Order: sequence, then C-alpha cells, then structure tokens
Amino acid sequence: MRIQRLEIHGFKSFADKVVLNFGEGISGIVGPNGCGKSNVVDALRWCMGEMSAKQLRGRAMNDIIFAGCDSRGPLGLAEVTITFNNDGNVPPQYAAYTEIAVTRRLHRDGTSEYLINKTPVRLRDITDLFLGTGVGTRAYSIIEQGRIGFIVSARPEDRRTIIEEVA
Amino acid sequence: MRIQRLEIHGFKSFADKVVLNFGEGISGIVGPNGCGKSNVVDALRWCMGEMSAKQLRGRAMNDIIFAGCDSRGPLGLAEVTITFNNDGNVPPQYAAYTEIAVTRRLHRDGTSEYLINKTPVRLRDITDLFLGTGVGTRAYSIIEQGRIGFIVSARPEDRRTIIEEVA
Amino acid sequence: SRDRFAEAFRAVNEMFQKVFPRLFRGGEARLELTDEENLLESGVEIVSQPPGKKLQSVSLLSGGEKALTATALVFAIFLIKPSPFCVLDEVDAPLDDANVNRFNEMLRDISKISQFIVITHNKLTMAESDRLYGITMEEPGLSKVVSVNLGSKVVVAAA
Amino acid sequence: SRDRFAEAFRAVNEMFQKVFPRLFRGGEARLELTDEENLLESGVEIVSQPPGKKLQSVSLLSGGEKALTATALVFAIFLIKPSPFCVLDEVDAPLDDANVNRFNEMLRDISKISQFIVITHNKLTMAESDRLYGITMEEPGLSKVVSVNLGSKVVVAAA
Ligand SMILES: Nc1ncnc2c1ncn2[C@@H]1O[C@H](COP(=O)(O)OP(=O)(O)OP(=O)(O)O)[C@@H](O)[C@H]1O
Ligand SMILES: Nc1ncnc2c1ncn2[C@@H]1O[C@H](COP(=O)(O)OP(=O)(O)OP(=O)(O)O)[C@@H](O)[C@H]1O
Ligand SMILES: [Mg+2]
Ligand SMILES: [Mg+2]
Repeated sequence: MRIQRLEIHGFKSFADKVVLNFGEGISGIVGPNGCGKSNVVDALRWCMGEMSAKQLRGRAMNDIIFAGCDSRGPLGLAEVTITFNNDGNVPPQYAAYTEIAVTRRLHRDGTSEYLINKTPVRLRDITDLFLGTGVGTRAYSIIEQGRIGFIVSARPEDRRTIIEEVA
Repeated sequence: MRIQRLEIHGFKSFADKVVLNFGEGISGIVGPNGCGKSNVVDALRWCMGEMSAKQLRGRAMNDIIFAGCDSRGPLGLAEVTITFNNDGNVPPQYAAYTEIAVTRRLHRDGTSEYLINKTPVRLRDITDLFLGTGVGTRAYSIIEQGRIGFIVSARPEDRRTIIEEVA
Repeated sequence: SRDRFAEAFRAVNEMFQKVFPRLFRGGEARLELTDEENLLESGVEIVSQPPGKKLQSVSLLSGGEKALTATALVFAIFLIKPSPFCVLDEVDAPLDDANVNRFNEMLRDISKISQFIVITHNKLTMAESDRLYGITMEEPGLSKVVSVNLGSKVVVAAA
Repeated sequence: SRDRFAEAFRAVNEMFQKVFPRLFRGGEARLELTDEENLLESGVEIVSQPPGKKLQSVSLLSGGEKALTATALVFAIFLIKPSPFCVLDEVDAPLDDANVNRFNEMLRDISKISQFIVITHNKLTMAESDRLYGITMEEPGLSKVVSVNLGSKVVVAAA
C-alpha cells in the first residue's frame, strides 16, 4: 500500500492542520533543528498503532497532543490520517476501495478513536490491517534519528529479531 | 598543563609516526570517515592511563596495536607521547622541567612501559600526575563521538557524577 | 520456524555481501550465527571489513563506517523483502560527502521499488530527492509546511 | 562532601541558566535535584525550554535541541572549573547551520581559557578553527597527517 497523503492536526507541534502528499520515489523532509521533522515520523508511527509513549519520545500518551506555545494555547485533540492507495495488496474487506484512509484520534481526557474510511473501528482492526499488508510494522521500515548505529552495537540476540521479521 | 604536541606511532591506524602540534585556541581535526580522527582521541586517552579496552572501542587492549592493512604487516609495539608545557600547575617533582613528556608503550606480548621525560615510571605515577593537574580526568573534558546526547538521556543518578567532578 | 529463519538468514546474508561493497566501493562483510547448532536461538553477528583494512572487531570501526555498515544491512533486508514504504531519519548524519553520495546513489536505485521518506540536513541528499517538504516554525513552537526551492525542486506544500 | 556538592550544583546551575539562552538565542533551562532532602544521593534532572516553546519533558526535544542543551551544560561546567584542554568529537553533527554558528561563536569565547581540540565534518566549524589538521588514508588502513588548505588556514602537519 503506497502512502498517498498524511494529514496531521493537533499532534505534537502541528497545531494547525498540515497535509503532506507523498509520491513515488524519494520525498525529502527538511528544516531547522526542532521544527517538527521527526514529529512527522512519530505521527506516522502513532497512526499505525504505536501504543508506547516512550517510542514516541513522550512520558505519557497525552504528551502527543499539542501542548501550546507562546502564541497558542493547548489543544484538546490530536488527529492523524494516513491515506493509502489500494495497490491490490489489501485485506478482502477493503478490496473494493481505491483509497484506504486510516485515522487515529486522542482526546485530552484520554478517549481514543480509530477510523477506517470514516467508519469507527477498534484499534485491533487498524493493527490487523497493517499486519496484513506488511506496512510499517517491520523494525527496518522506520529508522529513527540516531538509531542506525544500534544495528551494529546491538547484542547478537537482539540483532536476530531483525532477521526474524524477514522470515 | 597545555598540550604542546602529540606523537603517535603504532597506535591503531597510525603505523607510521605522526606528530600533531596543538597550540592555543581551537585545533580542528578533519578528514573522511574512517581515516583516524577519533583514533587521535583514543591515543590521548590511552596515554593518560585509560585501562579499559572497551572505552577505546576495542575488545582486548592488544586491539590498539596497529594490526596491519593491505600494504603493511602488523606492528609489535604501540607508542604514544604527549608533551606538556609546564605552566606552573604541576606536582613539585616536575616543577623544574619546562616540558613534561608522558610516554606509554604496549608490546604485542602484553608488556607495558610508562615513561615521564624518558624515565621509566609506574602507571601509578602517570595517573597521579594527571590527577594532580586535573588534565583530562574529568568526564567533561573529552566528549566522544556520539556521546553528547547521553547527558540528556542519562538517568539522574548518572548525571550527578558530572556535578560531583566539579565539586 | 527453524527453516524459515535459516532461509531468511541465508538470503539476507547473500544480499548483504553484495550491498556492502557497493556502498564501500570494495571491502567485504557478512553475517554470522553465534550458534550454528541452535538455529532457533542463535544470535546474529556482523563481520565488516572496509576496503584495504584488516579484519577486526566491528567495535573498532569509525562512526561513519558503523553507520554505513548498518545501512548496507538495512538496504539488504529491504531488497529481500521490501516494505511498501521506508522512513529514514537523518541516517546520513555521520557520513562524509563521498559516502553520502554513495548512499544516495543506492537509495536512488531502491526507491524504484518502494516509497522512501528521507529526513536530512544534508544538501547532497536534498538534491537527490524527487520532492522536498520544508518544515518551519515562523511562530516558535508551531510547525508549518512550506515550499522549498532547491534549484529545480519546488514543492508547494499546502494542500 | 555534602556542602561541596551543594556548592558545585549551585554554581553550575547558575552558569547553565546563562549559557543556555546564549546558545538558543533565548528560552530557559535549569538543573533540578531529584531529592533536595538528600544531597548526598540526589540525582540531577535537566529542565530545558527552547524559546517560544512550552515547557515539556526533555525527552520530547529534537535531536539537535538535545545536543545543544547538553553542549550548554558541558560549556557551563567548563566555565565553572576549566580543564586545561577539552576534546570535542563531532558534537556539531546533529546541528543545523544556524546552531553550528552559535556553537562556534561561544566556542571562540571559551577557547581563550583553554585549548580545544575539535573533530568535525562541518565546514563552518572548520572555518572557526585556529589551525586545521587533515588526517588521510592514501594507503587504505594507514593514517597520515597532511596540510589542509581552507582559505587562510594551512597547516603543514609533518613535524
Ligand atoms: N505535544 C507537543 N506540543 C507542542 N510541541 C511539541 C509537542 N511534542 C513535541 N513538541 C516539540 O517538537 C519539537 C521537536 O520536533 P522534532 O523532533 O520533530 O524536531 P526535528 O525537526 O526533527 O529537529 P532535529 O533536526 O533537531 O532532529 C520540540 O521542540 C518539542 O518541544
Ligand atoms: N589496531 C588497529 N590497526 C589498524 N587499524 C585500526 C586499528 N584500530 C582501529 N583501526 C581502524 O581505524 C579506523 C577508525 O578510525 P577512526 O574511528 O579514527 O575514524 P574517524 O576518522 O573518526 O571516522 P568518522 O568520521 O567516521 O568518525 C577503522 O577503520 C579501524 O579499522
Ligand atoms: Mg529530528
Ligand atoms: Mg570518528
């Protein structure tokens, strides 16, 4: 499933809605230190079902909702939508759609919402969808900032898991 | 004690003797990946009495002796000499010298030698000299490649030790 | 299962041995099992020898050599079993210009297979991208996406 | 002893609060004790708030912001109790151009106190050095030191 576009609103430093259209080939993301580039990666992981705040550099999951800045107050909702092209490699119940839009929301009171093509689903349906298509669930499809060295410095038993994901 | 010069011969990738004269201010060391820049830092630490091969990226201390390359066979001896200017801040027994040269050698058979101004001494005399002058022994006087982030990601009890070194 | 791991290990190892000399312009590398008798639990070691250098423990490699070795393994795994997209956050940071160019040459090739999203501060890598998104914070603390003009690459990023 | 730690903590904290806004062009930071009642065992926390941003856990900071925060603390410690020399190996690697310039500006100042040895791939940092040593491997695996010509900086490095 190719990513067609990524919409981020209220997630981390994206207080205003932002849309990124990813095409074929190489999409570069650039900007100064602290401007939000790695936050885009966090948004992808979170929308795909990341449940550990620590994996998103937070201490609690609420950390990913826009907390405010000098010019804006905090928001009460974080929402990320990834829209995929159906390139044929999807579970049967979505085979009829040309696009598959996955949305995740977190409200500051702790309530979570998950949607596929605007239909409310459970977290389980989202993770199943991704597992079925192999999108993003492999340890080697997202290499986070500073992590590339870990492959070399990892213990042999930890390095094994990367090969297991290929098996 | 200011470093006047650093001489490296047979240590890691320095098969031929190399001399670096460090002056006042900022000395920059540049070159492509893998050319030996961080090895210069390892040479400094080793000469100042580093006893852990792991701290020098090795598995055993013999790893720091030139192991050979396509065009050279391995060497049997690693030697590093740091020559300091006596700026007055030295232990009394060296007060008369204008320069203080500290030499460390390791032979492939495991024999170590330590010299101060060409006089054989024990490892203890070298570490005492450095402790007395505060040269290089503080955790914050050598920041190794990739380590700057550790100060922020360290546990609070580990970060404490950096402050203790100031006390 | 045991056989699936053995096959995955064999395939990745074979590809790693091809990719490494491409990125290093020579030299050799391979994966090794810590326990060949016990495939269900064996760990995986990396052996890495840049061109012209003596084979030594991988810990002695430089920062850039370690990063490029790891990148060779990631690319090898990707070539055996491509994921639909791949995100690389500043993996080129420790590389010198020559190695950044080799990295980007190979990235160009494998990006024909899948989408790549590459975060970078490096101008050579930026020049290699098919499109560029600039993230800015004109208002401190508030991220916005803007068009980035780098020669021929302009992306008007507002949807 | 307890009092010496308390005094070191106080002095470093005061200096850190001055150095941080210099490197970040604003914002604030400080150190905090995890256990003010038990000075002999208390840990040390870092609180870091770049200009314009909300105060949040330091883990949420970007790679570059973390590196610059750590650099501010290292410089602060150095200013309280300078070591005769200081070696920095690629600490500018995660920084963008604007931050590299601020880093080098401050480095210029504190290099009046002690010798600094700086390893870098960054051309802005090279331009700031008083002298440059180039390390090369014409024969792979064999390090040699050469003269480096960067505008007015030439170092004939053979003794
Ligand atoms: N919930 C939140 N609300 C507001 N701002 C946030 C939130 N979470 C994180 N941030 C801010 O996002 C910034 C980090 O962004 P990010 O890691 O994406 O930077 P970056 O562009 O990758 O920078 P670098 O080039 O240094 O890696 C931090 O300054 C942090 O304060
Ligand atoms: N005992 C030894 N004999 C020969 N070569 C060695 C020895 N120990 C280390 N090396 C070589 O030194 C090289 C690493 O050098 P170093 O870490 O100084 O590189 P660097 O210039 O800092 O590169 P980078 O910019 O990537 O950090 C490795 O390629 C390693 O093979
Ligand atoms: Mg980042
Ligand atoms: Mg290095």
